[in-house]
Amino acid sequence: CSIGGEKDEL
Amino acid sequence: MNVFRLTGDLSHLAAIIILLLKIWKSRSCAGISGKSQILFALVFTTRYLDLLTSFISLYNTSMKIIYVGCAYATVYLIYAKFRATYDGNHDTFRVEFLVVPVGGLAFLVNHDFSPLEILWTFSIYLESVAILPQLFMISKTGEAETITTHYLFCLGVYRALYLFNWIWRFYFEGFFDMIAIVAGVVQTILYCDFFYLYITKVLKGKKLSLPA
Repeated sequence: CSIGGEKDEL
Repeated sequence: MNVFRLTGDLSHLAAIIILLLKIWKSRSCAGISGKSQILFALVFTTRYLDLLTSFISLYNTSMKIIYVGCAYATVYLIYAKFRATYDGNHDTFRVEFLVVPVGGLAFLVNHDFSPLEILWTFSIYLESVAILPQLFMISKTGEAETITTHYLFCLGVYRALYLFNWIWRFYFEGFFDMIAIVAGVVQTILYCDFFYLYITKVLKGKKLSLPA
């Protein structure tokens, strides 16, 4: 369950 | 990008730099768990493989390279250059008890059964417990150098700030990643005991010493 874009977090 | 994530990243960067400078300047890694540092190097390696596949921003790429570089430099200083000062007798946490369950969980609970995604999930789960050998070592030695406590404080605060970042992103961007959030909550909880000691002792100028 995750909503959102690409992995842009470090 | 929001203020919580930026301060979180800067706190993480500060922790990594503090540790690297502490070892380099004092030419000693006494009190530092080499096992935790190996786990962090593994966390960054498995999480940042996308450096090879996608470009998100200059900030994203440069921070990832700095994190991975510093992590391996720290491991090198501990196990090679200043090996003589490594306190192996107190750095005895059985990391296989962390890596194996985390590896299994990454295969069972993930967003997508692809190699990059499973490695990313593995790194998220591993990061949440990677500090345990260091906390275990401090409980065995019964004390920690003040600079080491500052390192741990910055490291603990970074993921706590990320929790606020996820609240922010859920509210403003409708973004959330349950795997990162649950692991981040676990990771932050593991620091609570240390936060209490840091705030009640170190910030009052005392040395951090545990009833051994």
